[in-house]
Amino acid sequence: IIGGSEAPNHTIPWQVLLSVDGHRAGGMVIADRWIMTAAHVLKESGNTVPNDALRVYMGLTNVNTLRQSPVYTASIHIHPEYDNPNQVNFNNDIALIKLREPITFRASVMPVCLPEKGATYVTGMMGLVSGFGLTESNNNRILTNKLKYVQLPVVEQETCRASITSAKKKRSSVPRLTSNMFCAGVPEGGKDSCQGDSGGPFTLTDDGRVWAAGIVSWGVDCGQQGTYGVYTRVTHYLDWINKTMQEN
Amino acid sequence: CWRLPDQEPPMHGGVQSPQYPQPYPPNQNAQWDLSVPEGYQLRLTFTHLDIEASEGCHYDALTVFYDDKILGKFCGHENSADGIHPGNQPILSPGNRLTLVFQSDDSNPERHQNVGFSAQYQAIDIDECSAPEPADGSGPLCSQICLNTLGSYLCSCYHGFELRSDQRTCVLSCSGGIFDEPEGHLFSPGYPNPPPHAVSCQYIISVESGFTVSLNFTDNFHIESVDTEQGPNCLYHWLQVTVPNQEPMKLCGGKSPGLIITNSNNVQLDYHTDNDGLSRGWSLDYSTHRVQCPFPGKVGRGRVTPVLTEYLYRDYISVRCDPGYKLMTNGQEIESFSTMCQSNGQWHLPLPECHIIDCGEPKPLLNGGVTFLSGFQNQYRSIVLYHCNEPFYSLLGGTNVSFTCEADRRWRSNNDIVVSPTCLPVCGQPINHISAYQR
Repeated sequence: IIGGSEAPNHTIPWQVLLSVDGHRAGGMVIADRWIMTAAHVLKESGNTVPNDALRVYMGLTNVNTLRQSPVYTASIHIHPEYDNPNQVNFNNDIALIKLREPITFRASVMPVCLPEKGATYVTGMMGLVSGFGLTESNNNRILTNKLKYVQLPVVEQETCRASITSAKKKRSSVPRLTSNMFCAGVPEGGKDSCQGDSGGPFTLTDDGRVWAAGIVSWGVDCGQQGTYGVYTRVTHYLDWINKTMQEN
Repeated sequence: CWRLPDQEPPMHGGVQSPQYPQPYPPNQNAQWDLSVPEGYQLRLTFTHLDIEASEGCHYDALTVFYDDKILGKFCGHENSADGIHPGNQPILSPGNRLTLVFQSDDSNPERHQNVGFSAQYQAIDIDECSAPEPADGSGPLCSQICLNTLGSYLCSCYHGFELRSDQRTCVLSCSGGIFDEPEGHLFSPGYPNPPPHAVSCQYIISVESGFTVSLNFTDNFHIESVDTEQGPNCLYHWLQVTVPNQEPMKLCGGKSPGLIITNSNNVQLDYHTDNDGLSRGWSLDYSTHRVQCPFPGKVGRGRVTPVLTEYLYRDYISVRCDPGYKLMTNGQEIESFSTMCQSNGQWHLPLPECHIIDCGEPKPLLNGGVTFLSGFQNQYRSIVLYHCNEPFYSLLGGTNVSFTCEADRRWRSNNDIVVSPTCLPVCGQPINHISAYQR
């Protein structure tokens, strides 16, 4: 999280820390047996990571403490249309992890709500993204052991598309923005999610109830001026989420 | 060909002299054998008789015979001074036949032409019963009762006697066998007439087990008793009533014992008289009643049905418990209960008890709990309250749901739901909030 703050205990109880083959990623609790995350966290070079390479942690905001109590996974369900062999196609970047045992919810562990059917993402609406990822810009890579969060507004889709188009002029192989994604961030930079936050929650709040609007997916640099973070648009996947959970 | 049955003689008929009503010819000698059926007498009535009159009916005559016996010899006419005319008196044959012989000589008077006779005959029933006793010492036609019938008679006997095979005389009959009908009538031989001397009769009333016999003696009771210092004694004549497992009871005297309730389904009556004295006898009606069982009593928290004023042999009762209670007998629960009043006056099963049911432990609630609100040991009408571990879980449709132990032994909610509730996770509502006061 770039430009964020440390999250006090029990403020983001759905936050999950994933450790995938030594890499750090995020996730969110959506039910007592289910974690939602990004597909690219669990599938690299076309291969789904094995269960024993995945560690799931939840309940605390300090990685050092968290790591003492892993939660075991039962199965991994990557969206069937996620296809990103070259790390340039993050369309359908969503996955579910089923846990071996159900979680008993408490102050430190609580599910985040799934969006209502037809929930909308209003440009400018402030969301909250959290994670244990990098806290500084690319030139000064610092990984935090404390859960951090930052509040970011939803960015208008065309504005985001324009920023990505602009980035394409300078770089090759910039991923494509699809309707299954939305952007959040500030044009002046300095606040963003970053590597290690992938799979974590971008939440919006309605009537005091926090719902998972997005999943940290990708972006061009972190926290740079004129760039935004790209998030998986969860509302597009409600049917798949429900179907996957019911069938499993 | 086969033989026709003997033709029965007519019950009536007529007979006339030759050529009647024309004058009869001379030198006639005609005979008529008249008969009516056996058991009847024949009565002959002349409607007209006009035969040449002579002294002693010497020339022309009509002679009436019963076998060889002449019952009458007639001639002349109603107004003639001589001759023998029967007038209007009919002739009654001693038996069922008569023979008429008509004869005329060879000359007839010229001035008065006699026309002969015309007569009718008919069968007259014989009252055999009023006939005097034969002088041969064979005794009366019937020894006790004679019943006249048309053409015959029947003998019959008084109560207590049977007709012998000779169909005439009667014999004492007091070995009446076993009376096994639910009700009946018994009496001493010849009752209400005195029986012969030295009677020894036995009557056994034996009805189905489960019934008891009651004897109801009629008022007309007379068995000779001997007066002793201790009072009347049934010394020579008696009627002994014997009931199993009870002291035999000897009855005598002139006062009816009235109603005797034996409380048994087997009763033996022995009637004894000796050669002396006089007992006019007795008669009774017996009836049977079903054995009575004791009142079944009450069952706490249950109901005994049907409710009757008395419970008799073969009556059934059943017991049902109030809602929330179960039938128990000998420590075992039973689905239903009924018992029958037996022939020995006892219920074949003792009454059960009604014990309160319990619903067992209410199912635990995952991520919640259950607490007792009221009641005892999960028994009927106990109430428990389910709750979820708030604020992380909530019950669907409410914060708390109470379940009551119902009569079907299931915990049910107010909405009649049997399935215990589920705690749903609460999402998106952390107990701690990110607060930023700096602006």
